[in-house]
Amino acid sequence: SQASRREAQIAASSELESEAEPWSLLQPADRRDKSGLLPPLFKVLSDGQGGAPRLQPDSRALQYMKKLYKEYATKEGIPKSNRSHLYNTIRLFTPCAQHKQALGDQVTGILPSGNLLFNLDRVTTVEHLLKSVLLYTINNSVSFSSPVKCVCNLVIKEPKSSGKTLSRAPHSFTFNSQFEFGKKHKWIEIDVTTLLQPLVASNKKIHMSVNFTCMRHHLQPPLAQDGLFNMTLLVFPSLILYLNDTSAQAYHRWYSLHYKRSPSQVPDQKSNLSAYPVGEEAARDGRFSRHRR
Amino acid sequence: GQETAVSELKKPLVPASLNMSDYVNQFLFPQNECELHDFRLSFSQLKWDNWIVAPHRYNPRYCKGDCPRAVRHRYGSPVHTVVQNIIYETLDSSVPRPSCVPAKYSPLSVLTIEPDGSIAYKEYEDMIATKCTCR
Repeated sequence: SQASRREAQIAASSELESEAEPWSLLQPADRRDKSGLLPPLFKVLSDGQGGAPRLQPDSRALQYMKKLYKEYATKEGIPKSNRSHLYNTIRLFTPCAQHKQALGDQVTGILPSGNLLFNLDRVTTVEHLLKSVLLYTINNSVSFSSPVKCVCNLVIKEPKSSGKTLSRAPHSFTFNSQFEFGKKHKWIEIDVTTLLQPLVASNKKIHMSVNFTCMRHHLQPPLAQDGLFNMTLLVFPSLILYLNDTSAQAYHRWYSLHYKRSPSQVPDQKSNLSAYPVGEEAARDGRFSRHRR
Repeated sequence: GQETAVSELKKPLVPASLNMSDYVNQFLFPQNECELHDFRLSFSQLKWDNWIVAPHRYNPRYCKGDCPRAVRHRYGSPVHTVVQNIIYETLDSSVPRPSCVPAKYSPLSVLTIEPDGSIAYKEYEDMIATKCTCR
């Protein structure tokens, strides 16, 4: 009995430890408590510290995420149930290194481009990528009388290989996107899911260069003199990852919608079966059809 | 136990000092029975507002109060709770009475600033107590 009790304790502590891991996402990385069983959140509670100093985020990026928070949760922080998507985690990264390049050309409408490096260390192994977006912020509201068409050329550069495996040619990805500019527009979102899907899981750094050219949609390429228009500068893009955190601590919307039920709501098996003398499967169908109704 | 039952029956049902309505009320509306209580806190009180951007206020709520003897129907307690209560009352008072604890929770969405300056929106399970029970 000593041995079994010992085993039970070891199992319980290992389970606690694995449970504790996701909580550390709430904590600054440098305060993760690897050894202690108590989730680091409680350590912060006991220390009364607010966590280590941290880099301040880009103000426009923070403004965007606050807008997104208001869409997804109430003032008290309760997730709004009127959304059916599966992601329970959204991470916004600003490029940690961009090789300075002409910040867009006001005359020809060519937007700033350059090499961008995103450091994705905060994405954990339990977070699975569902969608990724490049987010451009428009500095000032632009005033176009007609919709604008942009062509975007995205080149993803393979991370520096360790030398063993030959680094493959960089992915080049060109696509046309049409944006309706209006007074209210402050952000442009470009979906890059298909391009980044294979990379996010395996790499912690995404290196890309983005070239943007915009013109009035019915005009020739910007070289046509009469097509020139005054394009407001855009700053460098942020990368937004929509993820599904599969850990036990994360809220799984689809689960709580379909499976979570209090015992009193689940019809009693026995009484149901007696009501359907034809057999269990008929009873089960009857029950499901009633639920579906 | 007939003698005790008879003597019990002879006792006045309602103590003279307590009139009938108060006597009945104490069962209908027992004082500090197990129920949900609010505790509104702001992350600035915890000095976490330098990394938790939203929500500004968080009410985790908590369960507090005495567990009445007839817990079965009111709290959806298992029969074990009734047994534990009987053990406490009749056999061994070192066995604790059933406790008033949360039975259901709701999730919470938080917006945090990570140490590397990135921003994270996360939805965490079981962050707000929504129902109490006696166990």
